[in-house]
Amino acid sequence: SSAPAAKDEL
Amino acid sequence: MNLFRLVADLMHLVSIFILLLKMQKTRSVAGRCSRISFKTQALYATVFLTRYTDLFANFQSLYNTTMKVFFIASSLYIVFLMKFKFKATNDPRLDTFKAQYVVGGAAALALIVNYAFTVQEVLWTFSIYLEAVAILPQLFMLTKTGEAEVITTHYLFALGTYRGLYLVNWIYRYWTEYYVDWIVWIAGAVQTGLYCDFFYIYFTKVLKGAKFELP
Repeated sequence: SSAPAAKDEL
Repeated sequence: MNLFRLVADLMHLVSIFILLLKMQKTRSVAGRCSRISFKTQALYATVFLTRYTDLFANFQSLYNTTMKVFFIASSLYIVFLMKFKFKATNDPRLDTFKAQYVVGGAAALALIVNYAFTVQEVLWTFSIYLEAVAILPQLFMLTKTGEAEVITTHYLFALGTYRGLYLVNWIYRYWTEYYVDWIVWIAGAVQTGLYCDFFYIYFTKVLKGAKFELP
């Protein structure tokens, strides 16, 4: 499944 | 960054400061009737250590890095306090939730349902699933002791509100930037759902000055 771009959340 | 997520992170910070204040004030982890679950705190330390493996590799902002360092450091410090400094007041006989079940379950699920089968991604996914259920030993302990000090209820309120506001943040981000992340959405919904019962008692009793007592 589509992984979100950069992990920008804590 | 949006206001919902900022306030959510601040509520997370507040929950940690409330816990540190309580432990420092009562010089223990077990006030007259309120107990803090060591297992939950150890699970949170595990969550941060397995989630922020990209601490140095993935720089998002000074805020992001500072918060990551603080969450790792504070969670380890709390575990240290409970395990060593206030060990005498920590009664494992009351902290009886089988934490290995939630750790095993989160690990198994992370190996099956993830965005990529890499070490870092699976560790991150594990931390998301583990965080969703990490509060269970603490809530379980509340049901056993049947009541909690007011400060412990404020701790739980802040902690529950943090992830609840993340749900609002995800709705906002979907609406404004089509941000989609099923894994954190579903885990976050489960995590917040576990607090519903607590929130009900908190709003109907604690905020009216009554003691927090489970029916």
